[in-house]
Amino acid sequence: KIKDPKILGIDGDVKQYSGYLDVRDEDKHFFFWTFESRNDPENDPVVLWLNGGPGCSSLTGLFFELGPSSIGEDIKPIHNPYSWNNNATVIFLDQPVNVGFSYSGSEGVTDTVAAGKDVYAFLQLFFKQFPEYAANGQDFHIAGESYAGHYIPVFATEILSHPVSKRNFNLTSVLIGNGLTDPLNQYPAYEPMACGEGGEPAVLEPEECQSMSDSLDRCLGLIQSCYESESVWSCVPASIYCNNAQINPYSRTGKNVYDIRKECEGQLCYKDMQFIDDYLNLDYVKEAVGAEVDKYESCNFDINRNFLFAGDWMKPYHKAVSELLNQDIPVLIYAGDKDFICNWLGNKLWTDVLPWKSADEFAKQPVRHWVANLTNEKSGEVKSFEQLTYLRVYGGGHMVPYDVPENALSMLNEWIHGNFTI
Amino acid sequence: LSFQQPFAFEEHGSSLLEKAIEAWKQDPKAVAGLMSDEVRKSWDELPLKFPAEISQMQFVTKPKDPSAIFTRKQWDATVESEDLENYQLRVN
Repeated sequence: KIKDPKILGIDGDVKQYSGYLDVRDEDKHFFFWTFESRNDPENDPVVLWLNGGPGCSSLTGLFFELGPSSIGEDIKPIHNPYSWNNNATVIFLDQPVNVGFSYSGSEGVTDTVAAGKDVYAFLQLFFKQFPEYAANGQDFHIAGESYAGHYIPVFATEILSHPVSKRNFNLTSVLIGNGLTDPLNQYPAYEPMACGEGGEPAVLEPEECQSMSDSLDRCLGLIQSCYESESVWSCVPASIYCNNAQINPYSRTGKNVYDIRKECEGQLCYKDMQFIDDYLNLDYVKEAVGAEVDKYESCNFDINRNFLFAGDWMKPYHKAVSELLNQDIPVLIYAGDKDFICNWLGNKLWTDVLPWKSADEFAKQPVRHWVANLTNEKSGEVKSFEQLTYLRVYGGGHMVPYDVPENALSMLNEWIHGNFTI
Repeated sequence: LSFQQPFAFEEHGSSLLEKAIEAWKQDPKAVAGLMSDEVRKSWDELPLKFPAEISQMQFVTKPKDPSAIFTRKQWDATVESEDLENYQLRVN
């Protein structure tokens, strides 16, 4: 028998499950790892956590940000007192296939919509096997960050497309952190963020800022063509042109694209990320969780390229957010304000202009201070009306729970236990 | 080096767009009908504007090496559902 994941010493006192969703005819296999709530699993809500990339493993979110343990320099787990499973059962799913411990005999999916079908099937079977996580009417939320700003709206609308009577679970809300959701309204924010208008000093020379401004119209024209046709032939050049013109000037400085205060060091700009790879590649760890691939990698850049060349990057998936809001699903868009690549300015811009049934009222709302319940400190700025909430989180980079763990936990708990108010 | 890269496509007699059409096994005539002049122009300009990046582009991904996969058999539970015939969940 495969050893129990509990032997790893990661929250050994809570129930946890790992395994695979198999898609037989396509030879696809999705890895998941679930940790029960440390508090009251019979009544606490359930959260599905998704990392982005595209092509990055959700286990990086587990060990780097919000799971019950991080991994230290000695490649051993360190208890995280601010884990998101303090008051919720949390599922980490490696998707799409060929990411993390997930694998496929084929090349796998290359766009967000196709990935959504598999995630729905996973949730149906998960809640069939573990009805105790829905039996008492527990809420279910999908949370994630970065490219999950694409995934989550689409996955959520896929779930809603199935009648409630046929589902083993209800979708209660979604949370998107530092996401890429509406490129047309987010790409104009790269230049101000890099050039001193995002709350941190400029990191580019004035001529580079000018060059970014000069190329913006062309970039937005291409994104607009992509929005209109949604054709790979329009969306691919938009991605290549805009990423090179708007993101590369910053990348070339050697600064951390996920945190404007830092330099880019090691794999994915954080040297500690390597500890996770080293840990998950230990034989006894793979044995305990039942991993079926011999090598774990945090991010699969082939998948990243596949999504880029499928034209997925620039597609207007924000339309799915409008759909969710119009169906009264609460949506929290949060953004750590030190991130460059999916920065708070861009996230504010797109939420301000998003069309939905209460868009006019949302636009009129004032921006308020957010005082986190757990720390009782001014921790951000919030704008909210009915189902839509935008939250700027002070001091957070791309991965908010990594930089401000206590405030991030406070945000989650205020949202899922406080009737979706921040 | 970068300055030379755009011409690498011409030396092989194909543009970036032609390379993409070939790699993705598309019909060039059908593709031409899908693009506005502006978008078509952008395909032509990309190698000139970003030579280093474009020269490193790969259009096709290799499948995962089968020798890197080993299936385990002894799971605590295997779950199926009538309405999801193609799927199963294995749980430890």
